[in-house]
Amino acid sequence: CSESDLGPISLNWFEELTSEAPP
Amino acid sequence: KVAEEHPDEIWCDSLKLGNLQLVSKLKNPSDSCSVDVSTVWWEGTGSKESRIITACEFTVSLWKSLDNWQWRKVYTWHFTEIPVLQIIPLWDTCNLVCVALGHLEIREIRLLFCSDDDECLKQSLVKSGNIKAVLGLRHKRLVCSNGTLHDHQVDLMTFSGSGRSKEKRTLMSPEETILAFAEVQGMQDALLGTTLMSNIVIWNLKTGQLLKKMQIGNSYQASICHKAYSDMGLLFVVLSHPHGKEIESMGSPIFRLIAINPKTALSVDVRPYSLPQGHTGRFLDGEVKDNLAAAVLTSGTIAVWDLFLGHCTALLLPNSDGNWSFVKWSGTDSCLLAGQKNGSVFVYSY
Repeated sequence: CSESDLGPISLNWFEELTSEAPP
Repeated sequence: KVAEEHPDEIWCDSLKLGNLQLVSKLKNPSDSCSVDVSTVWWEGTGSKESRIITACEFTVSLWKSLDNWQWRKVYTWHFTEIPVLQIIPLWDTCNLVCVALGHLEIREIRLLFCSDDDECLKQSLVKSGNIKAVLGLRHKRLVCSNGTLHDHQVDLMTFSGSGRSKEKRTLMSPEETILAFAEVQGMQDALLGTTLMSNIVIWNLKTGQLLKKMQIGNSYQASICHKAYSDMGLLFVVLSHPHGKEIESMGSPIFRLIAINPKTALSVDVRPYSLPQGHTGRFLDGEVKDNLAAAVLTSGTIAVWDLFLGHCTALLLPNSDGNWSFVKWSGTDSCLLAGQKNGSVFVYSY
């Protein structure tokens, strides 16, 4: 799996999505 | 030389039983149809031990381990109106287990426990309605989705130690039918679900937020998620496709591992888990534990895959008693519990 297939990868995706999602 | 000429044949022969070794058999003398099996931690006279729990149409029985892998039935809960569909284990609890009751769809979820005072068997109604999907989680929690499109709701319940009380909170609904839930190994506050419209959804269990809804394509229609692993910023998800079409180039994949980037919602196929040549069947029932996946197929055979190795490592063909109808991994050790409708449950060590 590479960034070319999946786009930029973030190790902190869970925290980032939590802060972006509606409460 | 024989192996060179007939490689598939030799591989299949060595696969039968493979890494499985029969260690025990339970025979439920009940006349009614067996539907499920699981394991539960149970504390009796001061010691905590792993017990087997079996479900027939109108009874759920707890089996205590004796010496030499023998089992004795110690408790039976009885149900009179609605038949039992499945056992819902609450993995890190003791003396607590849930069951789903219904006809084709789940109508009730009940908590089964044993009273501390008089050791009487108890059961209490946890949820009733039009329940579409349910999963027991760590820390005495249970998640279920219920209702139709207009009044769809996802509930997270937490039970007290004795099971007498529960705390309920609502998770944000993806506003479509959820087919299955899966825990995310390596990320205890994350919960994953698959939906009827081929989406994978992720929740934050602590806040109840719906974090992402990701389309995974038409070839994954009505997929069931079994397990997810979070690693290096990606989610690796094991799916099965009970209604999937056979894809010729891949044979007949029973499970599939995909990788998803939750930030971009892009996904790629990692690996199909297919049957060895000469074996056919579709997914009927199955479970994934750590790196092992087991499935009962429509052919009546059970197949086991090592998800890391990428191939089938054991096959249990129907025996003289008949076809296999359900399979579970023991939650407390590395045993496979294989059941038949006639009430027989075979315990295999892996």
